[in-house]
Amino acid sequence: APRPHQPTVVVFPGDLGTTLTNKQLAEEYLHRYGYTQVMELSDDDQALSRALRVLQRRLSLPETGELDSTTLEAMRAPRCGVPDLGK
Amino acid sequence: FQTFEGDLKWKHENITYWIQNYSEDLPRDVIDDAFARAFAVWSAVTPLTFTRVYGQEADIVIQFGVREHGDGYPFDGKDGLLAHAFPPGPGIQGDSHFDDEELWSLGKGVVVPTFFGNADGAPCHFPFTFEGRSYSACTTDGRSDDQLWCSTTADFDTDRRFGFCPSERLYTQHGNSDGKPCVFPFTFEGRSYSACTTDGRSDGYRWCATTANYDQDKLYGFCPTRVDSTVTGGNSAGELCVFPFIFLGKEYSTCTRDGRNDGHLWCATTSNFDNDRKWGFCPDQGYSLFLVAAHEFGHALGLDHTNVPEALMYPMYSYTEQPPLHEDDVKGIQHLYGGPRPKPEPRPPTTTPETQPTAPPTVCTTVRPSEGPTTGPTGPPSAGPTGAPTAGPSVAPTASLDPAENVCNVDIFDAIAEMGGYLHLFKDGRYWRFSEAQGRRVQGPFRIRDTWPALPPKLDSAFEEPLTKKMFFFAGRQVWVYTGASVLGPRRLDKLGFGPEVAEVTGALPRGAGKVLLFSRQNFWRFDAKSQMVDPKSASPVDQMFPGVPLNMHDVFQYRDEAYFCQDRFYWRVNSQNEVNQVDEVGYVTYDLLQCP
Repeated sequence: APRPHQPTVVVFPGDLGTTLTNKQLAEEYLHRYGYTQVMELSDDDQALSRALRVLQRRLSLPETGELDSTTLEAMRAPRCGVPDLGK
Repeated sequence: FQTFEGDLKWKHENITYWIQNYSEDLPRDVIDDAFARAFAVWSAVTPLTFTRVYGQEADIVIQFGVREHGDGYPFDGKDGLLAHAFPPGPGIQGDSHFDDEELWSLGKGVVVPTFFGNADGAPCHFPFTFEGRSYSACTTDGRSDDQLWCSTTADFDTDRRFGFCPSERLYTQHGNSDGKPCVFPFTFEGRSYSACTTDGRSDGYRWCATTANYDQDKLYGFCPTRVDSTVTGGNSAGELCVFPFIFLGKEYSTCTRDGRNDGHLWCATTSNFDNDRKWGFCPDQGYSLFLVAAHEFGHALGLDHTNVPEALMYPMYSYTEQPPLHEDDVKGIQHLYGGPRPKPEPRPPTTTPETQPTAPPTVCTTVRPSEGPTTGPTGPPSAGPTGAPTAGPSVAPTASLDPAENVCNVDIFDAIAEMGGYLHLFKDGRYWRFSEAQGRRVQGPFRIRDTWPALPPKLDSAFEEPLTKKMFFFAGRQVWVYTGASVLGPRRLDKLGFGPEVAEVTGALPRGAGKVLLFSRQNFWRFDAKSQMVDPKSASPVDQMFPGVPLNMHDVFQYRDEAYFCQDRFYWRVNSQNEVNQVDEVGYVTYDLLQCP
């Protein structure tokens, strides 16, 4: 029987969205919307978890402190550019 | 709800806003309306009022921009960050910015107005079915003249309702060709072009020649935006899909999700993606400008983000057709400004007509297409009478307390015309009457709709044809003709023989024997009141026949056998003794004509 066709995924030129890892996406999001002051997260998982908890509380998401699918989905959702925290 | 640190709020209640520029995604009147409705969401629950103005002095400046657009907070391309706004205060504070790499709609897909056909300008309905096939964009299928069209209902096969889509084959905008359509191919710098191009320009606007040889004739126009097939994002934002295109060796004649795992539809903007790698995202539902604007205006009034997911001030976008305000939003805004003012008691109908925002004419005209080659049945114009006007204007109170009702407070009138022996002065849905014979006393204001129910509040010009006593009223590209109590219209200006380049009629000078000069900005045409047609070939520049009058007048009228040309608060009076038109007086409309103190 014919095998289901595996869809080919192409990297489109100029398409940034597909090149960030989930963690990079999270770090950029947390910084852009005021959850972290500077991009100091790269090697401090505790700090990332703390920041994620604040975001999850602020956006009424389940508070897990983890970069789970619900949180990632929220980070990919279209939204307003005004930061959630800070001035 | 949350407010900004220190409860930032406006210290006054009559807030002004300025729409600084427009996205090409939506017709301008749809954008104006979306912003007005977004402000109304907040004025309904507070004492705040919102008035549109035209300058930087506005409290809230509204702007469309892409990436870095001047405030140090760059946008991020399609999706993601949609818009942002600043809390109340001077300067940039209060301003609201919208990312023009988004597709702005009313939340349910592209809004494409139509011209001619038989749907009276109704927007396209996507998808629609034609000969059993589904279309999600305008098409030339079924036509031999290559004109793009769409159905304005879901099923053309049964409803047969259609209109022509904005297209460079139907008309062009601005430029120097009076709206004529493109000619393909055309030659530019020796090269042949068979489609619109941005070559030769640095602003990215697509243009074409309206003759076969631009190098020789130098005649051009800008191509209307084809929002149904223009891509966003990718590396060709603003360009059109090219169908068919080749992708991984296969031919595609519609947008596809192949090759992506995020489910977005895309297309190539050249015929071969494999070679050229040029692409962009196809139109999707887009984002409701009304909903996003209502959210951003919440910020501009002092509200911060809330953590109530159902509330308008929750940071994430979600589309709804319900009224957007949640209890949480109302509590927040009323914490800052209090509740709405109690509504005034109803008063006898003859007083206090509605107040309208002042809105001077916009400078840029949207050029409409000339009569399409096959317009098909356009259906009967809406026939009158739509209700008998009262025998005369309802008698206004002799003393009025409201300063807005004092004719002497009006700077610029929408229209002025001599009718029935009275000089009529129209402004924002009201009018005053003035007659030399009646002791120069001004009567009014009266409500336009009480006398001429079919008319809109905002008029561009009016005149009474002495022979037939017919009264013509103009607003935008529409005309109404009152014969006593009955009305014919609105009808489009092209029914009078005007071309697409005429966006408004700004005045009229009856010349006797049923002949009238109709003015549109710097030109005038000869109009025959019997046939109700202008002679298209009669277009002439105003200063050719009336030297010395201002060129950008906003009203021209005849009064006691003399012609008046108005600009701002002034008039230039021209008398035509011994066949020579000469300006013999310049004055103020209110002080010199109406004898205001």
